[in-house]
Amino acid sequence: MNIFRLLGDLSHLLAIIILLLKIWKTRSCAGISGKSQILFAIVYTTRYLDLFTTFISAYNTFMKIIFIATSLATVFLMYVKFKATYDHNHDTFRIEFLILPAFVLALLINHELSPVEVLWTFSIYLESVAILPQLFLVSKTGEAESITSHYLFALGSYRGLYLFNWIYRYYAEDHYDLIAIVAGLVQTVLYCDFFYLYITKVLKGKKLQLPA
Amino acid sequence: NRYTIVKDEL
Repeated sequence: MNIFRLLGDLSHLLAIIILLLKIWKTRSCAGISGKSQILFAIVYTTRYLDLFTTFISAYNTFMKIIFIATSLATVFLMYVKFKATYDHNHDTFRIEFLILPAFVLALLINHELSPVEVLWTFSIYLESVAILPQLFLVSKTGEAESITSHYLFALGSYRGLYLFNWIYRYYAEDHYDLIAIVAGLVQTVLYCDFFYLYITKVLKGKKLQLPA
Repeated sequence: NRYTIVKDEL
C-alpha cells in the first residue's frame, strides 16, 4: 500500500458516499445515469469474485464488500425506491455497446484464459468506459448539479491517483500490469474534459453548464 | 507473481 493507492481508494469511497447521500437526502436521482450505475455494479461483482477464493487483507475484503454492496444499493435506489425521479428520457446510452466489446476484448487480451481471470479483465475494461452513459447524460441535458460534479470529480480522481500508484510500483516494486495501466489511462482520459470544466467553473461556485 | 500482486488492488 502506498499513499497514491490509499488516496485513490478513499476518493473512490468518497464518490460513492456523495452519490448515495445526494440520492437519499434529496429523495431524488435526477441527473444521475442509472446505466452507469448498472455498469459499475457489474464491474464490482465480476471483479471481486476472488472474495470467495483469496484472502489478501481485512482492508481489501472490507473495501470489496463495501464497493459491491453500495453499487447494488445505488441501483436499487434508482430503479426501485426513487424510480419516479429517475431521468430515463435522457439516460439513453446503449450499454450493450460497452458490455459486449469489453467482454470480447477480455476474451482476446488477458493474462490467462480462465473464467475468473477473463471476468477480472472484463471488469477492468468495462470500468474504463462505465462513466460514458453519465457523461452522455450530462452532455444531453447540458448541465450538472454541483453535487453531481463533486461525485464525478471524486470518481475521476480515483483512477488518476491509481496511475501514480502504478508508476510508484513500477519503480519501487518492479511490478506493472499493462492491462490495468492501459485501461486506467483510458478511464482517466475520459474525465479530462470534465476535470477542466470542474476546475474552471464548479470550484468558482458556478454551476457546471456546457457551452450551447 | 501477478496474481498476488495485482489482485491486492481494488
